[in-house]
Amino acid sequence: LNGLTPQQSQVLNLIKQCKEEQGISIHDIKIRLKGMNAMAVKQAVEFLGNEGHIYSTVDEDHFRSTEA
Amino acid sequence: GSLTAEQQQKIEENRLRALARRAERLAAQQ
Repeated sequence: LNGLTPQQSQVLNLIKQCKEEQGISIHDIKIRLKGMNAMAVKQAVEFLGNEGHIYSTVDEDHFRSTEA
Repeated sequence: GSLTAEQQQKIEENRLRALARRAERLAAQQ
């Protein structure tokens, strides 16, 4: 629908929901998406970053959405 | 906010870069 796989959409939606100034960490994404393995989370984050859907904040491990 | 002004500035720069990238990707899809 939006050019994203279901997994990429799940990760993006989670990042969008985060209201913290520093965003959400990869660690917290993995905890929240228990059904998704670590590699899939990492790949989804990488893809979303390349597409400009998300950006890193205080370090390379925390992310926010450009569409939040 | 517990972030420093420097951190906030870095985050804003990253946000603007990401927005530019998003616009590029959307244009490429046309």
